[in-house]
Amino acid sequence: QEPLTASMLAAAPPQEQKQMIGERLYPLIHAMHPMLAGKITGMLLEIDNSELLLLLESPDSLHSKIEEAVAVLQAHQATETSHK
Amino acid sequence: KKSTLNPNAKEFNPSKPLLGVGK
Repeated sequence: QEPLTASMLAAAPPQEQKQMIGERLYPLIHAMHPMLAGKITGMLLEIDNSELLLLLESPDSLHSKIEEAVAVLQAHQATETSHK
Repeated sequence: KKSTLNPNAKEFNPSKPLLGVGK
């Protein structure tokens, strides 16, 4: 798969831009968290595209962002559970 | 600091199946 560039993104409509980034992020996230990959990808896709491109180029930054998403998700799920 | 990530974000569904998964 060819690397995603800012110019490729700029040529696509906004909704498709997120899909293009998601298609790249998802396999990377799936390798770390197979069960949560769809959810984590969705959370990260709310970040600005310019920052997402930086994450795709920087595995360390991506990993810490994924861990942040997992922590937010787990805290949220714990809150949900305690309200039931 | 508080995370800006939203736990209620919509799940992403990949349009293509992952290669090499499920073998």
